[in-house]
Amino acid sequence: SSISDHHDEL
Amino acid sequence: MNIFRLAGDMTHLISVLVLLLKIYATKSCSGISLKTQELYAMVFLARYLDLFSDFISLYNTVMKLVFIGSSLAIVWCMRYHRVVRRSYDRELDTFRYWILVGACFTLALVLHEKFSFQEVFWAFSIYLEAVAILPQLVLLQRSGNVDNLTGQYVFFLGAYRAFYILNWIYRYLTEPRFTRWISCVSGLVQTALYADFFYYYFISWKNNAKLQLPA
Repeated sequence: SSISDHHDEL
Repeated sequence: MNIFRLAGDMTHLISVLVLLLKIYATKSCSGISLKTQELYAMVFLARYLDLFSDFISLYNTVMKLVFIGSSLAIVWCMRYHRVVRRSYDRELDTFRYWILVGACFTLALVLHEKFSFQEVFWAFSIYLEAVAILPQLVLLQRSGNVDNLTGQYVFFLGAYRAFYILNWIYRYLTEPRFTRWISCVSGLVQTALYADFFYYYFISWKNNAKLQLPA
């Protein structure tokens, strides 16, 4: 997906 | 996902539930800063712009909806619920938080992972969350005695980011090239702002006394 990896956290 | 992050998310969820309980059970929001609640609503709306565009997991999506929904519901309740709004300490909750919002947004324009709409708003939400508790801490000092649920709310809200710091240390040690300077530095500042609250909270717990913050 387009997001960079740090968006996996809330 | 690691145990520290899960503990952090659960602690954050507990803080939200304690606040909802306080408002629902006592039909009062005395001691709660509407400004901090509004800042948190901005934090979640700015951070979760990817809510519909990127699916990470059911857990991630559900938690984002819970945080956005609860923060908006609490702001609505404190502003418009005919019973709750009467107990809002309007004259004590006077922190001029637009200065914080402007400073955080300016910083996000300068310091971000990537210069894109989503990343600038993400960095803005991280910086804003670090200082979002300030109106609430100022209100606690002004309003003197703090009721138990309010104290517990602030305690869990502060503790959750401390768990996230452990999560970032864990991920730094276990994942190659894991670096999250924006989150880590902001998280440290955010947790440090709670330091004196944690101290007085611990003292009140040890002495089994009411929580009193020095004016």
